[in-house]
Amino acid sequence: KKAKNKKDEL
Amino acid sequence: MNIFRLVGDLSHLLAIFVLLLKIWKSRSCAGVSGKSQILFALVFITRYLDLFTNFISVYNSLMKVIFIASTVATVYLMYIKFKATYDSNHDTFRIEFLVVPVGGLAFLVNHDFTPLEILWTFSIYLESVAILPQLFMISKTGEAETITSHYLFALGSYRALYLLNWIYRYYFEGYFDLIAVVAGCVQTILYCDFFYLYITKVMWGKKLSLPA
Repeated sequence: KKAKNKKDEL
Repeated sequence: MNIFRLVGDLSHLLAIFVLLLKIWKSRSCAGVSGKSQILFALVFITRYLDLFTNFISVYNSLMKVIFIASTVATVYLMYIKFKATYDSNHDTFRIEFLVVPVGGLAFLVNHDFTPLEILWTFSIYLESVAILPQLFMISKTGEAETITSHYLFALGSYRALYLLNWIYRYYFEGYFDLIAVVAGCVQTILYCDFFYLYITKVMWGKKLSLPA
């Protein structure tokens, strides 16, 4: 779930 | 990072620079919707507020800066430098009918009720409809310059490639963001009509003209 909050897309 | 997202980002970058060069070289923004460009500037500004607080990679930060700067530059060229060539008579889409509902929806449907997350959600929803003033303008003028149709093709392709990127990331990384996917589908669907015209006309060297 944490990974989703990491906004790594433009 | 995967090939779909990389090609998608490059297609997005290409679209923005094709438009910027068209306006700069021809010193005219005829046929281009300034309202869509304002919406795109708003999309990037509200989405990249974490530019200084959330470092992902050099690529990510560099692209964010380029997207914001080039879109603001386009708005500047259209509304200030080449204002005389701006076709306000045909660029009449009421963007408040987009910004207000999208703003409300971002408050209601989001992953996290925090300012940064709501602004990001607003940006995602707004981007999915930001091209409407441009498509509306083309439907009013009945045609588009070939360079403008290349701009639209590259811009529409970028989010279609992102859909493939999300399929890839779902299967290989278990990454899934429903808000981005749904908005991305809406955004790509809005281009379908244009994609059809582009592939059946522009690809064969014809001018893009909507059936009267």
